[in-house]
Amino acid sequence: VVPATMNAFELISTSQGLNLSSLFEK
Amino acid sequence: MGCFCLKKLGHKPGYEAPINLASETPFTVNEVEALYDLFKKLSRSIIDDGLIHKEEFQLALFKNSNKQNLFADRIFELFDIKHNGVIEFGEFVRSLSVFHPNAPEADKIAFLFRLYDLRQTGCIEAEEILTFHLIFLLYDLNRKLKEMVKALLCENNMSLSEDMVDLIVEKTMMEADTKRDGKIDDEEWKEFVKKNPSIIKIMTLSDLKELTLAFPSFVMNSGVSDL
Repeated sequence: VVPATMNAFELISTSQGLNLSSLFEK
Repeated sequence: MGCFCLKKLGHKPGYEAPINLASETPFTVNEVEALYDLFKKLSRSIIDDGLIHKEEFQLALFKNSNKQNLFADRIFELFDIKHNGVIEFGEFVRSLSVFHPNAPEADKIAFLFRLYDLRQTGCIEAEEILTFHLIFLLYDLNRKLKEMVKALLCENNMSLSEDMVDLIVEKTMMEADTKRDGKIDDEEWKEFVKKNPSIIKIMTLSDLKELTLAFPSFVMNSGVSDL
């Protein structure tokens, strides 16, 4: 569900492709 | 006999001395060494050539070397500073340094702007060259933002009506595009981020604070490997 109040960039920032923490997984 | 042999440190092409990288980033020498451990792990996951290829980057992010993702592609392109299709060690450290908790916020904001400038339509206007003003990177909010929202929805198997997508994009545009020219320039972007700080949360990786614990490296400390 996409909250109507969410701006587009907040929405985009949830992309897995932007989550670089995965690089640090052992 | 009795001879103590030091194994020569064999670094792959593209390797840069940690002391140099530490001098131009927020990382300490030990942290750069720890990053080298991480880099080696990533760069040998498919082809052991001391470089991170796109497939290796995708494998690290998604556990799948074939997974296509618009945003991961953009991150890879920005990390690939030389634009030669691979990420070298120096590029890896310099790019990740922007994600360091102590990196300047202005660098994070600028990096994110470039990331979202999908087709790199930055243009330099004549007056700005003449007066040495800042280069304005303009981006077509309607087209690019909509493309990114749709990519995100597709990635998460979410479906939203075209009207709802338009609404989200238009609402964001109303807030960000204060000059009402259908584009966001870097000035508007900075203002928009100031009002919506959650947008740059992804630009800070707390993992970078505990690097030496996660990826301990003793090579530089001892100067000897494999002892």
